[in-house]
Amino acid sequence: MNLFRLFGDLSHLASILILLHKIQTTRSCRGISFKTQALYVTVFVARYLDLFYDWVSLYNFSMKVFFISSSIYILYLMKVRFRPTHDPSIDTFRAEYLVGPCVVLALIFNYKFTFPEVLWSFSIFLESVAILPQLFMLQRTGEAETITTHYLAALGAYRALYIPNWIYRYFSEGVVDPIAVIAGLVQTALYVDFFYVYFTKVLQGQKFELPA
Amino acid sequence: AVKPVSHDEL
Repeated sequence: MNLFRLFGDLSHLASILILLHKIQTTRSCRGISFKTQALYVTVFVARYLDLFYDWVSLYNFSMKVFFISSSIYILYLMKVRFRPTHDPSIDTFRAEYLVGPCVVLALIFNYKFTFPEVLWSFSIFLESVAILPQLFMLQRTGEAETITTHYLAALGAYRALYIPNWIYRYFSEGVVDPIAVIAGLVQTALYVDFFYVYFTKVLQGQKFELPA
Repeated sequence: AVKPVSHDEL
Protein backbone atom coordinates (compact mmCIF):
# COMPACT_ATOMS: atom_id res chain seq x y z
CA MET A 1 0.00 0.00 0.00
CA ASN A 2 1.25 3.45 -0.89
CA LEU A 3 -0.27 6.89 -0.51
CA PHE A 4 -1.37 7.14 -4.16
CA ARG A 5 -3.39 3.96 -3.88
CA LEU A 6 -4.74 4.87 -0.45
CA PHE A 7 -5.90 8.30 -1.59
CA GLY A 8 -7.20 6.76 -4.81
CA ASP A 9 -9.33 4.30 -2.84
CA LEU A 10 -10.48 7.03 -0.45
CA SER A 11 -11.44 9.14 -3.44
CA HIS A 12 -13.42 6.21 -4.82
CA LEU A 13 -15.12 5.82 -1.44
CA ALA A 14 -15.83 9.56 -1.37
CA SER A 15 -17.36 9.48 -4.85
CA ILE A 16 -19.91 6.88 -3.75
CA LEU A 17 -20.71 8.81 -0.57
CA ILE A 18 -21.19 11.99 -2.63
CA LEU A 19 -23.54 10.14 -4.98
CA LEU A 20 -25.55 8.72 -2.06
CA HIS A 21 -25.67 12.17 -0.49
CA LYS A 22 -26.90 13.71 -3.74
CA ILE A 23 -29.68 11.13 -4.13
CA GLN A 24 -30.76 11.32 -0.49
CA THR A 25 -30.74 15.11 -0.08
CA THR A 26 -32.31 16.00 -3.44
CA ARG A 27 -34.53 12.89 -3.17
CA SER A 28 -33.79 12.43 -6.84
CA CYS A 29 -31.48 10.55 -9.15
CA ARG A 30 -31.83 13.09 -11.92
CA GLY A 31 -28.72 13.33 -14.02
CA ILE A 32 -27.40 9.92 -12.95
CA SER A 33 -27.09 7.18 -15.54
CA PHE A 34 -28.71 3.96 -14.35
CA LYS A 35 -26.74 2.07 -16.97
CA THR A 36 -23.40 3.25 -15.61
CA GLN A 37 -24.47 2.31 -12.08
CA ALA A 38 -25.64 -1.12 -13.23
CA LEU A 39 -22.31 -1.64 -15.01
CA TYR A 40 -20.48 -0.81 -11.76
CA VAL A 41 -22.47 -3.49 -9.92
CA THR A 42 -21.43 -5.94 -12.64
CA VAL A 43 -17.80 -4.82 -12.31
CA PHE A 44 -17.72 -5.15 -8.52
CA VAL A 45 -19.51 -8.50 -8.40
CA ALA A 46 -17.30 -9.96 -11.15
CA ARG A 47 -14.08 -8.76 -9.53
CA TYR A 48 -14.75 -9.06 -5.83
CA LEU A 49 -16.23 -12.56 -5.69
CA ASP A 50 -12.75 -13.53 -4.55
CA LEU A 51 -13.57 -12.07 -1.16
CA PHE A 52 -15.13 -15.46 -0.41
CA TYR A 53 -11.97 -17.45 -1.03
CA ASP A 54 -8.98 -15.09 -1.20
CA TRP A 55 -7.96 -13.12 1.87
CA VAL A 56 -5.77 -10.06 1.23
CA SER A 57 -6.35 -7.84 4.26
CA LEU A 58 -9.13 -6.46 6.42
CA TYR A 59 -8.85 -3.19 4.47
CA ASN A 60 -9.23 -5.00 1.16
CA PHE A 61 -12.11 -7.12 2.46
CA SER A 62 -14.09 -4.19 3.91
CA MET A 63 -13.65 -2.08 0.78
CA LYS A 64 -14.90 -4.93 -1.42
CA VAL A 65 -17.95 -5.48 0.77
CA PHE A 66 -18.62 -1.73 0.76
CA PHE A 67 -18.30 -1.35 -3.02
CA ILE A 68 -20.57 -4.30 -3.78
CA SER A 69 -23.24 -3.39 -1.23
CA SER A 70 -23.28 0.37 -1.89
CA SER A 71 -23.50 -0.09 -5.65
CA ILE A 72 -26.45 -2.48 -5.27
CA TYR A 73 -28.07 -0.04 -2.84
CA ILE A 74 -27.72 2.76 -5.43
CA LEU A 75 -29.51 0.61 -8.01
CA TYR A 76 -32.28 0.06 -5.46
CA LEU A 77 -32.56 3.82 -4.85
CA MET A 78 -32.76 4.46 -8.58
CA LYS A 79 -35.13 1.66 -9.54
CA VAL A 80 -37.41 1.52 -6.49
CA ARG A 81 -37.14 4.33 -3.96
CA PHE A 82 -36.77 7.31 -6.32
CA ARG A 83 -37.91 5.59 -9.47
CA PRO A 84 -40.09 8.50 -10.77
CA THR A 85 -37.02 10.79 -10.78
CA HIS A 86 -35.12 8.57 -13.18
CA ASP A 87 -35.71 9.32 -16.85
CA PRO A 88 -34.65 6.37 -19.02
CA SER A 89 -35.31 8.36 -22.20
CA ILE A 90 -32.08 10.34 -21.79
CA ASP A 91 -30.05 7.31 -20.61
CA THR A 92 -29.76 5.91 -24.10
CA PHE A 93 -26.21 4.62 -24.42
CA ARG A 94 -26.27 0.98 -25.51
CA ALA A 95 -24.57 -0.78 -22.61
CA GLU A 96 -24.51 -4.09 -24.47
CA TYR A 97 -22.02 -2.52 -26.89
CA LEU A 98 -19.67 -2.28 -23.93
CA VAL A 99 -20.33 -5.62 -22.25
CA GLY A 100 -19.95 -7.72 -25.41
CA PRO A 101 -16.50 -6.50 -26.45
CA CYS A 102 -15.30 -6.70 -22.83
CA VAL A 103 -16.28 -10.39 -22.67
CA VAL A 104 -14.33 -11.01 -25.89
CA LEU A 105 -11.31 -9.02 -24.68
CA ALA A 106 -11.32 -10.91 -21.36
CA LEU A 107 -11.34 -14.25 -23.18
CA ILE A 108 -8.28 -13.14 -25.18
CA PHE A 109 -6.35 -11.09 -22.61
CA ASN A 110 -6.12 -12.70 -19.19
CA TYR A 111 -3.36 -14.00 -16.95
CA LYS A 112 -4.74 -17.52 -16.88
CA PHE A 113 -7.59 -19.12 -18.76
CA THR A 114 -9.62 -19.93 -15.66
CA PHE A 115 -13.07 -18.72 -14.72
CA PRO A 116 -12.00 -16.35 -11.91
CA GLU A 117 -9.14 -14.89 -13.98
CA VAL A 118 -11.29 -14.28 -17.07
CA LEU A 119 -13.93 -12.75 -14.80
CA TRP A 120 -11.25 -10.52 -13.28
CA SER A 121 -10.04 -9.35 -16.71
CA PHE A 122 -13.64 -8.76 -17.78
CA SER A 123 -14.24 -6.56 -14.73
CA ILE A 124 -11.10 -4.54 -15.43
CA PHE A 125 -12.08 -3.91 -19.06
CA LEU A 126 -15.68 -3.18 -18.18
CA GLU A 127 -14.71 -0.73 -15.43
CA SER A 128 -12.60 1.22 -17.89
CA VAL A 129 -15.65 2.02 -20.03
CA ALA A 130 -18.49 1.83 -17.47
CA ILE A 131 -18.59 5.62 -17.12
CA LEU A 132 -19.42 6.13 -20.82
CA PRO A 133 -23.26 6.01 -20.46
CA GLN A 134 -22.92 8.66 -17.74
CA LEU A 135 -20.62 10.90 -19.80
CA PHE A 136 -22.85 10.37 -22.83
CA MET A 137 -25.86 11.50 -20.82
CA LEU A 138 -23.95 14.57 -19.65
CA GLN A 139 -23.01 15.35 -23.23
CA ARG A 140 -26.61 14.93 -24.29
CA THR A 141 -28.17 17.16 -21.64
CA GLY A 142 -25.25 19.59 -21.81
CA GLU A 143 -25.37 20.42 -18.11
CA ALA A 144 -25.14 18.82 -14.68
CA GLU A 145 -25.92 19.62 -11.08
CA THR A 146 -22.77 20.70 -9.25
CA ILE A 147 -22.99 17.78 -6.82
CA THR A 148 -23.06 15.33 -9.74
CA THR A 149 -19.88 16.88 -11.12
CA HIS A 150 -18.20 16.46 -7.71
CA TYR A 151 -19.17 12.79 -7.86
CA LEU A 152 -17.56 12.44 -11.29
CA ALA A 153 -14.50 14.39 -10.24
CA ALA A 154 -13.92 12.11 -7.24
CA LEU A 155 -14.36 9.06 -9.45
CA GLY A 156 -11.92 10.45 -12.02
CA ALA A 157 -9.42 11.36 -9.31
CA TYR A 158 -9.51 7.76 -8.07
CA ARG A 159 -8.53 6.53 -11.52
CA ALA A 160 -5.90 9.21 -11.98
CA LEU A 161 -4.29 8.37 -8.61
CA TYR A 162 -3.88 4.73 -9.57
CA ILE A 163 -1.41 5.77 -12.29
CA PRO A 164 1.30 7.15 -9.96
CA ASN A 165 0.54 4.11 -7.76
CA TRP A 166 1.57 1.78 -10.61
CA ILE A 167 4.69 3.82 -11.33
CA TYR A 168 5.55 3.69 -7.63
CA ARG A 169 4.96 -0.06 -7.48
CA TYR A 170 7.10 -0.61 -10.56
CA PHE A 171 10.08 1.03 -8.85
CA SER A 172 9.49 -0.21 -5.30
CA GLU A 173 8.25 -3.78 -5.94
CA GLY A 174 9.22 -4.35 -9.58
CA VAL A 175 5.68 -5.38 -10.49
CA VAL A 176 3.65 -4.36 -13.51
CA ASP A 177 0.08 -5.43 -14.17
CA PRO A 178 -0.26 -4.72 -17.91
CA ILE A 179 -4.00 -5.46 -18.10
CA ALA A 180 -4.83 -3.13 -15.21
CA VAL A 181 -2.43 -0.44 -16.45
CA ILE A 182 -3.67 -0.30 -20.04
CA ALA A 183 -7.33 -0.40 -19.03
CA GLY A 184 -6.60 2.17 -16.32
CA LEU A 185 -4.97 4.56 -18.77
CA VAL A 186 -7.95 4.29 -21.11
CA GLN A 187 -10.34 4.85 -18.23
CA THR A 188 -8.48 7.93 -17.02
CA ALA A 189 -8.30 9.37 -20.54
CA LEU A 190 -12.10 9.26 -20.77
CA TYR A 191 -12.26 11.85 -17.99
CA VAL A 192 -10.00 14.41 -19.65
CA ASP A 193 -12.81 16.39 -21.30
CA PHE A 194 -14.88 16.31 -18.16
CA PHE A 195 -11.99 17.51 -16.01
CA TYR A 196 -11.31 20.38 -18.37
CA VAL A 197 -14.83 21.74 -17.87
CA TYR A 198 -14.77 20.88 -14.16
CA PHE A 199 -11.60 22.88 -13.52
CA THR A 200 -12.43 25.82 -15.78
CA LYS A 201 -16.08 26.16 -14.75
CA VAL A 202 -17.28 24.30 -11.65
CA LEU A 203 -14.24 25.09 -9.49
CA GLN A 204 -14.53 28.75 -10.53
CA GLY A 205 -18.04 28.74 -9.09
CA GLN A 206 -19.89 28.45 -12.38
CA LYS A 207 -22.47 25.90 -13.42
CA PHE A 208 -21.34 22.85 -15.35
CA GLU A 209 -22.49 23.65 -18.86
CA LEU A 210 -21.12 22.38 -22.12
CA PRO A 211 -20.81 24.76 -25.05
CA ALA A 212 -23.80 24.25 -27.36
CA ALA B 1 9.88 -6.92 -15.07
CA VAL B 2 6.40 -8.34 -15.33
CA LYS B 3 5.59 -10.53 -12.36
CA PRO B 4 2.54 -12.69 -11.82
CA VAL B 5 -0.12 -10.49 -10.33
CA SER B 6 -1.89 -11.17 -7.07
CA HIS B 7 -4.84 -8.86 -7.69
CA ASP B 8 -4.27 -7.08 -4.39
CA GLU B 9 -5.62 -3.79 -5.78
CA LEU B 10 -9.25 -2.81 -5.60
